[in-house]
Formats: sequence, C-alpha cells, structure tokens
Amino acid sequence: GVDEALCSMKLRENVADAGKADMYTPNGGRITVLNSQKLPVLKLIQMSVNRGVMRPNAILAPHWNINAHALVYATSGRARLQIVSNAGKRVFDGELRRGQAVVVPQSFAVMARAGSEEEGFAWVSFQTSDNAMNAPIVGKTSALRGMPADVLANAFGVSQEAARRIKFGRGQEMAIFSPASGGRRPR
Amino acid sequence: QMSAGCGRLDRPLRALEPTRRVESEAGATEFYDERDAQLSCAGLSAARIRIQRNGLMLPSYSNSPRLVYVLQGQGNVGVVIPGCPETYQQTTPQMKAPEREEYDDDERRGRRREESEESESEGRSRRGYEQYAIRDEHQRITAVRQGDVVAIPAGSPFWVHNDGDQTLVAFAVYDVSNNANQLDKTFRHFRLAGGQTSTQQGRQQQRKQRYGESESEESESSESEQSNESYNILSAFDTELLAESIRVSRETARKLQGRHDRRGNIVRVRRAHLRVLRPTTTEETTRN
Repeated sequence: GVDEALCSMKLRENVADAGKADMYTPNGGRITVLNSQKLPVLKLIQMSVNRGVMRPNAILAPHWNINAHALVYATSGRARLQIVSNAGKRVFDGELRRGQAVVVPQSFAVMARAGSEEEGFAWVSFQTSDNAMNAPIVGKTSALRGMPADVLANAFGVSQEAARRIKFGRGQEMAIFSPASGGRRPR
Repeated sequence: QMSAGCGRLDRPLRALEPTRRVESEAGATEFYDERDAQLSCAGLSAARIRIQRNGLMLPSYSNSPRLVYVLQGQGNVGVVIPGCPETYQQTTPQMKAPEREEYDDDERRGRRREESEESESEGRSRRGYEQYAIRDEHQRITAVRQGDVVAIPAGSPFWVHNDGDQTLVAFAVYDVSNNANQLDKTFRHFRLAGGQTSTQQGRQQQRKQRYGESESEESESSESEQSNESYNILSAFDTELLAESIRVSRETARKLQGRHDRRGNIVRVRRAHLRVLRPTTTEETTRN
C-alpha cells in the first residue's frame, strides 16, 4: 500500500498563480492557501503554506493563528508589521522587507500595512499545521462580528452606535482590507 | 510530560488551593499554581471564576482548549467559533423586496409608491452602517446553569454574562499539553477587551501550595506580594492603524485599546440587562 499511498503522491502545487487565489479584493490583494485538502502530502508533513499579495497601503486584517505558528517570508515590497503577545505587549513592530523573515507565534495577534510603493507587499507564510486556521478580529466572520453589539458596548465602554460601527465598519471585507482613501499614502 | 514534573509524583500528593487572584469590577478569577508538580505533570491548568450578578466576563481566547463546570448560578456563554457565520440576526424593517414579480395596474402603482419610499429610507440608512439592513447579528449563545459543562476550543474567543440572581461560580480546566497548543505548556490568556489587570500573587501562599519545592528555593522567596500586569491585545497596536483597519474614529480605537480602563476582566453591565438576540420560550412553544 505504500506505493499507492506515498510513491505516487502529488508533491507540487503552484501558489503564485493569481487565478488560484482563495481570497481576493481588487483594492486590497489576494491570499492563496495551500493546505492538506489541496495537497494531501502536507498531512504527512503537518505543514501548510499561504501566499499573499497586498496592494500599496492595503491592510492585513488583525488576526491570530488558531492552531499553528507561522514563519512569514517577504518576497517583494515591504510592510509595517506588528505582533502582540498575550500580555498585550508589542513583541514586533517594524518593517519586513524582501528577503526578511519573522515568526508569528500561535495565538499572537498580528496586523500589517503594505508599503506605499508600487509593488506593495508580497509574502509566503509557512505554518506548522497542515490545516492552519486563522481568526480575524474584525471584518466578515470575525471575532468581534460574532458577538452581540451590547457585549461590545459594555466591554469597550462605547455607545450602541459605536459598537455597531466596530462590528460592521468593514462590511463584508475579510483578510485584506482596502486602504482608507483607495489611493497612495505618504510613507 | 515526564520532564515536566512527573518525576516528583512519587512523593505524597496534596490538595491544591488557588494561589493567584485577579480582581475585577464585577468578579474575580482565582488561578491554581500551574507550576505545581501535579498539574504540570498532567499538562493541566485550572482556575475558579466568580462573576457577580449582571457581571460580564470580557471576550478572550487561550492557547489551549478548556472545559468549564458551572458550580453555582446561571448565565449566558457566547463562544465565537472563528469562520462560522452569525446565525442569530435581527434585521431592520427597511428590507428590500426579494424580487420583482408581475402586478396588475393597481398593484403596480402601489408598488411604485412603496419602492419610492423604500429608496428614500434606503438612502437615509446608506449614509451609515445600516446599509446592511441588520440591526445586530452574532453567533449562537448558550444558556448555562449549575451542573452544566461547557467546552471551549483553543483559540475560540468567548464571553460570559451572569443574568441570574446570584454569583455565577465556575471551575475551568485548561489542557495546556493538548495537541492544539503549539506554544509552551503555559496557560496564556489573550484578552480582546478590557484594560490593565493586575494579578495579586501571595508568594508565601504559593510556596506553601507548590509541591516539591526545595528548602533553598523557599528561603529565597519574599513574603511580599507579586504583581503581574497585562493588557488586552488591541492595546499594543498602533492606534491609527487599528482605527483604519476597523474603520472607526481614533477615539473609538482608543476605547478598544482600553489603556485607561480600570474595570478588569469582569465588568458590570451598565443597564439592568444585557441585550442579546435569543429565542424566547413563547417562540419555542408557538404553534405552526
């Protein structure tokens, strides 16, 4: 059975092809997920890969990785990246440029904004689970969106109106948010 | 696991008491010493949570799954499973007609009038977030009472509200050695809201409780209290970046960060009741 199970297993998959993107917003960018559902050999390796491309000034939605660490390698452009620990301390706040890598530990909150240059920011992220999942904090199907507005109003000490803006401000956007103006921002 | 304290289990075991206490505006959380040999060997961590009447335990998630047993009282628990849809919804009355159909002349005239009114109200609502015609939506809420066990997966944020007439007390066990946790075998609490919390930890008490601690370590410990401070995870993000990502004002973003919030992890709800969407008993018994 080894022959059928392993020897003929598909070992290669392209994630740079824009047409294969799993998440896409015209003004924001795209993310392609490669997990064991697409490439079964990853179940053996217990790892997965994400490929992301962000347009200039686009925002990578604040989120955390639920079940894996991630090593993020910048392939082009630059981004300002912030990573926050459970103690609410900023453990990384800096620029990630092409050729640089940083580890985002499991459960740590992370957010990024692509640079304002034409090339924006592109990265490849290696995760330590074959079916890595992340949890967005805001936007569609996010943590804050999944809670009643009154819970947010009491939790943050804001009005009902503000609580609903927090929940619905990003509408149906997810993963990569378009920049506020839709245009270029000074660096 | 053997290297994490199991080697010392040949000594007599003893009952544990909480060693750390986090006080909040409307309750407290008492943690057991996870460095105790019994707990570290088992790869577990534990806490007792007290939520006063109308108290709200703020949303948070952790690096390990947990089981919670309700010792006393009743309340509502909202567990947000990442990626799942908001299945409890309340929509505004200004919903658009689902589709265009054939009408006779009278109906068509009436329909045009309705559509014109609809577009006016829609124009008003589209100035703000109400363009979605949703007043509120959220994931399922579970009512809990004494004797219930609640399972909360790793990385899933949850909140708890005590809507009963007595203090809600629960005992929670965290499986830090679970496969879902790839960090170290330490319980890590990631708070999504609330301000700074201080953990008061009586070292003398902790020393008495810790199993297998050597005499020399004891003599080095001070009897004074130790304070560990933590903040919510949004507090460390750049305020402007956070405001833009959520598309709210900087002032609202600052409130999300809660840097000046001193209420702790369990806060008192401002009104008499927390307004959440949930089916009522009468709805459940309504006939078809």
